[in-house]
Amino acid sequence: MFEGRLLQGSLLKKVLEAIKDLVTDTNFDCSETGIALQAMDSSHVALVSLLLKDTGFDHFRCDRNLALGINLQNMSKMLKCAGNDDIITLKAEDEGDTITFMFESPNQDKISDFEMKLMDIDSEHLGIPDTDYQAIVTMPSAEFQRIVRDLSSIGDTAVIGVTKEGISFSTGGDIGKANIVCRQNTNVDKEEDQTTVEIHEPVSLTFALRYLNSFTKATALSPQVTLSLSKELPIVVEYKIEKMGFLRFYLAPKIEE
Amino acid sequence: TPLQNNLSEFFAMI
Repeated sequence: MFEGRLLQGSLLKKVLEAIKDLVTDTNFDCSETGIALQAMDSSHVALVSLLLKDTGFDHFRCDRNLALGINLQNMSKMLKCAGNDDIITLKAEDEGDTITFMFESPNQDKISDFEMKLMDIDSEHLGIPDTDYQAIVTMPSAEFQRIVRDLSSIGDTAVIGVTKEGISFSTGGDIGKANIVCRQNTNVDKEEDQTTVEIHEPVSLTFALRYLNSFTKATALSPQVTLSLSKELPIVVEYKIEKMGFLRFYLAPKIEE
Repeated sequence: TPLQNNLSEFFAMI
Protein backbone atom coordinates (compact mmCIF):
# COMPACT_ATOMS: atom_id res chain seq x y z
CA MET A 1 0.00 0.00 0.00
CA PHE A 2 0.89 3.67 -0.33
CA GLU A 3 0.52 6.24 2.41
CA GLY A 4 1.98 9.73 2.70
CA ARG A 5 1.24 12.18 5.52
CA LEU A 6 2.03 15.80 4.80
CA LEU A 7 2.03 18.15 7.80
CA GLN A 8 1.96 21.20 5.56
CA GLY A 9 -1.08 20.17 3.53
CA SER A 10 -1.30 23.61 1.93
CA LEU A 11 1.74 22.67 -0.19
CA LEU A 12 -0.28 20.03 -2.01
CA LYS A 13 -3.17 22.46 -2.48
CA LYS A 14 -0.75 24.98 -4.00
CA VAL A 15 0.77 22.38 -6.32
CA LEU A 16 -2.67 21.45 -7.65
CA GLU A 17 -3.63 25.08 -8.19
CA ALA A 18 -0.39 25.57 -10.12
CA ILE A 19 -0.85 22.70 -12.59
CA LYS A 20 -4.56 21.88 -12.90
CA ASP A 21 -5.19 24.30 -15.75
CA LEU A 22 -2.15 23.19 -17.74
CA VAL A 23 -2.57 19.43 -17.49
CA THR A 24 -5.85 17.49 -17.39
CA ASP A 25 -4.99 13.92 -16.41
CA THR A 26 -1.70 12.53 -15.16
CA ASN A 27 -0.12 9.68 -13.24
CA PHE A 28 1.27 10.33 -9.79
CA ASP A 29 4.19 7.89 -9.71
CA CYS A 30 4.68 6.73 -6.13
CA SER A 31 7.81 4.89 -5.07
CA GLU A 32 9.74 4.45 -1.84
CA THR A 33 11.65 7.66 -2.61
CA GLY A 34 8.57 9.86 -2.97
CA ILE A 35 5.98 11.05 -5.47
CA ALA A 36 6.91 12.15 -8.98
CA LEU A 37 4.79 13.45 -11.81
CA GLN A 38 5.61 14.29 -15.40
CA ALA A 39 2.99 15.52 -17.83
CA MET A 40 2.66 17.57 -20.97
CA ASP A 41 -0.08 20.02 -21.83
CA SER A 42 -2.45 18.95 -24.58
CA SER A 43 -0.53 20.81 -27.30
CA HIS A 44 2.82 19.23 -26.26
CA VAL A 45 4.44 22.63 -25.90
CA ALA A 46 4.84 22.69 -22.12
CA LEU A 47 5.78 20.02 -19.62
CA VAL A 48 5.28 19.83 -15.86
CA SER A 49 7.68 17.91 -13.64
CA LEU A 50 6.97 17.55 -9.92
CA LEU A 51 9.01 15.86 -7.21
CA LEU A 52 7.87 15.44 -3.63
CA LYS A 53 10.53 13.46 -1.78
CA ASP A 54 9.59 10.93 0.88
CA THR A 55 11.78 12.79 3.39
CA GLY A 56 9.48 15.82 3.18
CA PHE A 57 6.57 13.78 4.51
CA ASP A 58 5.91 13.25 8.22
CA HIS A 59 5.16 9.62 7.41
CA PHE A 60 5.75 7.89 4.07
CA ARG A 61 5.23 4.30 3.08
CA CYS A 62 5.16 2.80 -0.40
CA ASP A 63 5.39 -1.00 -0.55
CA ARG A 64 5.57 -1.20 -4.33
CA ASN A 65 5.68 1.31 -7.17
CA LEU A 66 2.25 2.66 -8.06
CA ALA A 67 1.07 4.89 -10.90
CA LEU A 68 -2.02 6.64 -9.59
CA GLY A 69 -3.99 8.00 -12.56
CA ILE A 70 -5.59 11.26 -11.51
CA ASN A 71 -7.83 13.88 -13.08
CA LEU A 72 -6.34 17.08 -11.69
CA GLN A 73 -9.56 19.10 -11.77
CA ASN A 74 -11.23 16.43 -9.63
CA MET A 75 -8.28 16.25 -7.22
CA SER A 76 -8.33 20.02 -6.94
CA LYS A 77 -12.04 19.91 -6.02
CA MET A 78 -11.23 17.42 -3.25
CA LEU A 79 -8.24 19.35 -1.90
CA LYS A 80 -10.23 22.59 -1.84
CA CYS A 81 -12.21 20.92 0.94
CA ALA A 82 -9.07 20.82 3.12
CA GLY A 83 -8.30 23.79 5.34
CA ASN A 84 -5.07 25.66 4.68
CA ASP A 85 -3.63 24.51 8.02
CA ASP A 86 -4.82 20.93 7.68
CA ILE A 87 -2.54 17.91 7.64
CA ILE A 88 -3.21 15.91 4.45
CA THR A 89 -2.68 12.16 4.17
CA LEU A 90 -2.81 10.36 0.80
CA LYS A 91 -3.65 6.65 0.84
CA ALA A 92 -4.04 4.04 -1.89
CA GLU A 93 -4.16 0.26 -1.93
CA ASP A 94 -1.86 -1.64 -4.32
CA GLU A 95 -4.68 -3.05 -6.42
CA GLY A 96 -7.28 -0.40 -5.68
CA ASP A 97 -9.01 1.99 -8.03
CA THR A 98 -9.36 4.87 -5.58
CA ILE A 99 -7.20 7.27 -3.62
CA THR A 100 -8.21 8.58 -0.20
CA PHE A 101 -7.41 12.06 1.00
CA MET A 102 -7.60 12.45 4.77
CA PHE A 103 -7.66 15.96 6.20
CA GLU A 104 -6.85 16.55 9.88
CA SER A 105 -7.44 19.96 11.42
CA PRO A 106 -4.39 21.28 13.32
CA ASN A 107 -5.89 20.51 16.75
CA GLN A 108 -7.22 17.13 15.60
CA ASP A 109 -10.88 18.01 16.29
CA LYS A 110 -12.01 17.44 12.70
CA ILE A 111 -11.04 14.49 10.53
CA SER A 112 -12.36 14.23 6.96
CA ASP A 113 -11.99 11.40 4.46
CA PHE A 114 -12.49 12.00 0.74
CA GLU A 115 -12.26 9.08 -1.65
CA MET A 116 -11.60 9.80 -5.32
CA LYS A 117 -11.83 7.44 -8.26
CA LEU A 118 -8.58 6.77 -10.10
CA MET A 119 -8.29 6.35 -13.87
CA ASP A 120 -6.03 4.40 -16.24
CA ILE A 121 -3.68 6.76 -18.01
CA ASP A 122 -1.16 5.89 -20.71
CA SER A 123 1.70 8.12 -19.68
CA GLU A 124 3.92 9.71 -22.29
CA HIS A 125 7.21 10.16 -20.51
CA LEU A 126 9.87 12.31 -22.08
CA GLY A 127 13.56 11.77 -21.53
CA ILE A 128 14.95 15.12 -20.44
CA PRO A 129 18.72 15.15 -20.83
CA ASP A 130 20.92 16.73 -18.18
CA THR A 131 21.97 20.03 -19.64
CA ASP A 132 24.51 22.67 -18.69
CA TYR A 133 22.41 25.72 -19.33
CA GLN A 134 24.03 28.82 -20.84
CA ALA A 135 22.26 31.09 -18.38
CA ILE A 136 20.60 30.53 -15.02
CA VAL A 137 18.72 33.39 -13.37
CA THR A 138 17.19 33.27 -9.92
CA MET A 139 14.81 36.09 -9.07
CA PRO A 140 11.85 36.85 -6.79
CA SER A 141 8.91 34.77 -7.98
CA ALA A 142 6.42 37.60 -7.41
CA GLU A 143 8.52 39.88 -9.62
CA PHE A 144 8.57 37.29 -12.42
CA GLN A 145 4.80 36.87 -12.07
CA ARG A 146 4.23 40.60 -12.30
CA ILE A 147 6.49 41.01 -15.35
CA VAL A 148 4.83 38.17 -17.24
CA ARG A 149 1.36 39.47 -16.37
CA ASP A 150 2.24 43.03 -17.39
CA LEU A 151 3.74 41.96 -20.71
CA SER A 152 0.75 39.73 -21.46
CA SER A 153 -1.45 42.81 -21.67
CA ILE A 154 0.73 44.15 -24.48
CA GLY A 155 1.89 41.17 -26.54
CA ASP A 156 1.55 37.42 -27.09
CA THR A 157 5.22 36.47 -26.99
CA ALA A 158 8.18 37.59 -24.91
CA VAL A 159 11.83 37.62 -25.80
CA ILE A 160 13.82 36.64 -22.71
CA GLY A 161 17.45 37.69 -22.91
CA VAL A 162 20.21 37.13 -20.39
CA THR A 163 23.55 38.90 -20.30
CA LYS A 164 26.00 39.21 -17.42
CA GLU A 165 24.25 42.45 -16.43
CA GLY A 166 20.86 40.87 -15.95
CA ILE A 167 17.72 39.48 -17.55
CA SER A 168 15.45 41.31 -19.98
CA PHE A 169 11.86 40.64 -21.00
CA SER A 170 10.56 42.27 -24.20
CA THR A 171 7.29 42.15 -26.05
CA GLY A 172 5.40 44.04 -28.71
CA GLY A 173 1.85 44.23 -29.95
CA ASP A 174 -0.70 46.42 -31.72
CA ILE A 175 -0.52 49.15 -29.08
CA GLY A 176 3.27 49.34 -28.78
CA LYS A 177 6.32 47.73 -27.19
CA ALA A 178 7.67 46.99 -23.72
CA ASN A 179 11.08 46.10 -22.38
CA ILE A 180 11.86 45.28 -18.74
CA VAL A 181 15.37 44.69 -17.44
CA CYS A 182 16.11 43.18 -14.04
CA ARG A 183 19.71 43.67 -13.07
CA GLN A 184 21.71 41.32 -10.94
CA ASN A 185 21.11 42.50 -7.41
CA THR A 186 22.75 40.73 -4.50
CA ASN A 187 22.96 43.76 -2.18
CA VAL A 188 19.50 43.42 -0.70
CA ASP A 189 18.69 42.57 2.91
CA LYS A 190 16.57 39.53 2.25
CA GLU A 191 17.98 36.69 0.22
CA GLU A 192 14.58 36.07 -1.35
CA ASP A 193 14.63 39.56 -2.90
CA GLN A 194 17.88 38.89 -4.74
CA THR A 195 18.30 38.52 -8.48
CA THR A 196 21.34 36.46 -9.42
CA VAL A 197 22.70 35.66 -12.86
CA GLU A 198 25.02 32.76 -13.67
CA ILE A 199 26.06 32.96 -17.27
CA HIS A 200 28.36 31.11 -19.62
CA GLU A 201 27.09 32.78 -22.78
CA PRO A 202 24.48 35.46 -23.48
CA VAL A 203 21.22 33.90 -24.65
CA SER A 204 17.99 35.21 -26.12
CA LEU A 205 14.86 33.14 -26.76
CA THR A 206 11.21 33.78 -27.60
CA PHE A 207 8.34 32.23 -25.62
CA ALA A 208 4.54 32.33 -25.59
CA LEU A 209 3.43 34.53 -22.70
CA ARG A 210 0.25 32.50 -22.22
CA TYR A 211 2.29 29.57 -20.94
CA LEU A 212 4.69 31.64 -18.84
CA ASN A 213 1.62 33.21 -17.24
CA SER A 214 0.22 29.80 -16.47
CA PHE A 215 3.50 28.72 -14.81
CA THR A 216 3.35 31.68 -12.42
CA LYS A 217 0.33 30.10 -10.73
CA ALA A 218 3.07 28.28 -8.77
CA THR A 219 4.31 31.57 -7.25
CA ALA A 220 2.81 30.73 -3.85
CA LEU A 221 5.12 27.69 -3.60
CA SER A 222 8.37 29.60 -3.38
CA PRO A 223 9.61 33.18 -2.90
CA GLN A 224 12.16 32.63 -5.68
CA VAL A 225 11.99 31.23 -9.19
CA THR A 226 14.89 29.94 -11.28
CA LEU A 227 14.91 30.36 -15.06
CA SER A 228 17.39 28.19 -16.99
CA LEU A 229 18.02 29.00 -20.64
CA SER A 230 20.12 27.65 -23.46
CA LYS A 231 20.09 28.46 -27.15
CA GLU A 232 17.46 26.43 -29.00
CA LEU A 233 16.35 24.54 -25.88
CA PRO A 234 13.18 24.72 -23.80
CA ILE A 235 13.31 27.12 -20.86
CA VAL A 236 13.05 25.59 -17.38
CA VAL A 237 11.02 27.56 -14.86
CA GLU A 238 11.64 26.04 -11.45
CA TYR A 239 9.92 26.62 -8.12
CA LYS A 240 11.70 24.84 -5.28
CA ILE A 241 9.42 23.30 -2.69
CA GLU A 242 11.05 23.64 0.70
CA LYS A 243 12.33 20.33 2.10
CA MET A 244 10.37 18.37 -0.51
CA GLY A 245 11.63 18.87 -4.03
CA PHE A 246 10.48 21.06 -6.90
CA LEU A 247 7.85 21.97 -9.42
CA ARG A 248 9.42 22.56 -12.84
CA PHE A 249 7.87 23.76 -16.06
CA TYR A 250 9.54 23.29 -19.44
CA LEU A 251 8.43 25.41 -22.38
CA ALA A 252 9.55 24.99 -25.98
CA PRO A 253 10.84 28.21 -27.57
CA LYS A 254 9.28 29.83 -30.60
CA ILE A 255 11.39 30.06 -33.73
CA GLU A 256 11.44 32.78 -36.37
CA GLU A 257 9.93 31.74 -39.68
CA THR B 1 4.58 35.54 -35.96
CA PRO B 2 7.27 33.11 -34.76
CA LEU B 3 6.42 29.42 -34.99
CA GLN B 4 5.82 27.43 -31.84
CA ASN B 5 8.17 24.50 -31.36
CA ASN B 6 6.95 21.23 -29.94
CA LEU B 7 8.64 19.62 -26.93
CA SER B 8 9.09 16.32 -28.70
CA GLU B 9 11.56 18.08 -31.00
CA PHE B 10 13.87 18.47 -27.98
CA PHE B 11 13.15 15.53 -25.71
CA ALA B 12 12.90 11.89 -26.72
CA MET B 13 9.72 10.02 -25.93
CA ILE B 14 10.54 7.16 -23.56
